[in-house]
Amino acid sequence: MNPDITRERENATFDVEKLTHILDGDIEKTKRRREIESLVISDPDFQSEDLNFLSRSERYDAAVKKSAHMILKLREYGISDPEEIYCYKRFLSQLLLLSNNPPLDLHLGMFLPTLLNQASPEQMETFFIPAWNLEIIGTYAQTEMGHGTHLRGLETTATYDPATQEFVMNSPTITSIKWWPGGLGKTSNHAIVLAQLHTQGKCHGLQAFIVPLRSMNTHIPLPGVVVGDIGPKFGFDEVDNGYLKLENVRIPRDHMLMKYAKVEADGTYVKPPSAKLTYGTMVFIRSMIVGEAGRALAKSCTIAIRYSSVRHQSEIRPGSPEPQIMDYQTQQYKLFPLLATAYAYKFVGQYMNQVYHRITGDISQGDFSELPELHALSAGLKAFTTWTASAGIEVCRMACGGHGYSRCSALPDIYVNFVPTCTYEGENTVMMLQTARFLIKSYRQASAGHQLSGIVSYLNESERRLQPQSV
Amino acid sequence: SSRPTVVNVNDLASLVDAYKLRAAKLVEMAAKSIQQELQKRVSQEDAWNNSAIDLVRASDAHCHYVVVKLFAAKLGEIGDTGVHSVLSTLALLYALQGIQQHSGDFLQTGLLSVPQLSQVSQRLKDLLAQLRPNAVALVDAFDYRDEMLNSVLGRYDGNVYEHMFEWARRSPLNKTEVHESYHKYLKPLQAKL
Repeated sequence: MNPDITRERENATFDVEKLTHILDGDIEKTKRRREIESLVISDPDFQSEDLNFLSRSERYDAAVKKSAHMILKLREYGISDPEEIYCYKRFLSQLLLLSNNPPLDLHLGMFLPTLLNQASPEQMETFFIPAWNLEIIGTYAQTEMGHGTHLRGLETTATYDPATQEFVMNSPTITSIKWWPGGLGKTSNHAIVLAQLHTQGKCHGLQAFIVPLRSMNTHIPLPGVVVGDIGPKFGFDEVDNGYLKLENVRIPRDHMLMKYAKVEADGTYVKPPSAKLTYGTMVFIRSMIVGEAGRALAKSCTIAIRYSSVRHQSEIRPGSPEPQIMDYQTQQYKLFPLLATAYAYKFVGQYMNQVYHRITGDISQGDFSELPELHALSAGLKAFTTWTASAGIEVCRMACGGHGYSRCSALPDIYVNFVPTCTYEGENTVMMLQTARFLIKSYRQASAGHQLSGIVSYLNESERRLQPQSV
Repeated sequence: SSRPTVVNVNDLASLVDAYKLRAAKLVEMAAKSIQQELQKRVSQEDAWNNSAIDLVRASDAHCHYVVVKLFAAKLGEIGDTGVHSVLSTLALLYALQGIQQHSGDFLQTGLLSVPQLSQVSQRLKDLLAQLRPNAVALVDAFDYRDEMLNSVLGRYDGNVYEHMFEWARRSPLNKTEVHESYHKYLKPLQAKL
């Protein structure tokens, strides 16, 4: 053990273990997390070469191999709780030096949750078990080459044909080609595709459809499906982010997710109770991203602060030994506010998790009243936390001097794999404007004398309390 | 109800209140910006676009308030004195650093005075010194095992330099003492020059 870091630990004024329990939730959660970590770490099948030294194709190959193995282990260890699956995946990704999006990540993280949230009971029977057993390997295809966060602008069409009771799926333009979904390029054989529903001569807006992409026997793309990998990105080297062009692909009527909106056999459209329900999976992911921001920043701070305690450089007083760089006020000013931010985001992540589960519980009981607030909060907090965490990771890297630039510091990997959160699941500025729409609406209601509830209730007070101050 | 808000830079509850009022004021300013645009007889959509910078600023302030508020609320759940004390210091640091970074908002909305900003800067420096002895323990509490962190610089044992050298030795470029590119390109080039 390095003597500097030993001395640092001896100087602490609080019980580290107790704080860990608070961060995990409670002592039992810490215990369970450590058990899962040990399972992953001690498993010889997960020991691997350093991915930093492999090509992209080799990284993808290694990631698919480990992901397949991960699925078997989830079964073997009896891990079925969605949060534990999420936890296990995350540990595995970190252990394998993967990004947060290994090839099967969208299957577990988006395809299955979308089925759970938006499939009718009959559809659950048809699709869930094959998906759980990985006969169906799915991804979530929403973004198009020419369209991102503005969902109403998506061009992919699903036109209902009552004669055959099928939807005809099309990518009518180049800009409508689905672009970016993880696992779409080479891994998945199905996708949840978001498309504009046309029936009885009318467009009814965006709906989600389960579209078979590849033969479940040969894995060869099906007729009318043009699918492939979009090439190297800034990071995510082991993920086959893909493109998808649909050319008159016919799917049965029961392939539209129909828990809320429905299309009857004759083509009659039945509206969902809330249009926002179609985007429920995105809200889930945005809620999770807030916690991810805390984790990415916590990891970066761990690296930079430990290193700052063992690194000695220059001198504060002439003739004295080189001090630990953490003794420099400028180093403290770089790192300690970020450490505080990491803690703040960890707690906000816990809160978002609780709120998400509470409100989705309400939704399943037919209460949609808090859905707009959840949308606004998850959008704004996702943008707010990912912007500052991304900038913070870079500050941590530079706080490690030249060695922070080496891949062995892990900081470049943390950065390139975290920074896409600023643009995926909704570009951050657009997210902020969605939150603003809710705030302005709430402000107008408050101005009109309505009593607001929830996190915006402070807008009721503003009229009374805001007064200019003398300086 | 018409008394001006007095911000105490040493009191987290007072700072949460300041963040709340900043958010409320910026939402109000964004709403007024839209109103002013509408008075110029532009459409609702153009009024929105012409106020977008103010709207993003308002959302940012709202989210910042939520984060500070939730951090402060978390402290109320913590019984252990040592942990409570160090997290309170972190929460205060977080709140004050946000005020320093967005001092323009707090001045513009009349929530802080210029002399108070000097107090904020001084208090921030005190808090940095106060946190210094606990910094490593605070990151240890995140409980990232070395296998999860995958970082030579962030090793738990702090033996950074030995492992950095070991890691470099594993680079594929070091598989042979002389890389094939020397024979393919450099040697022929040297022979030609």
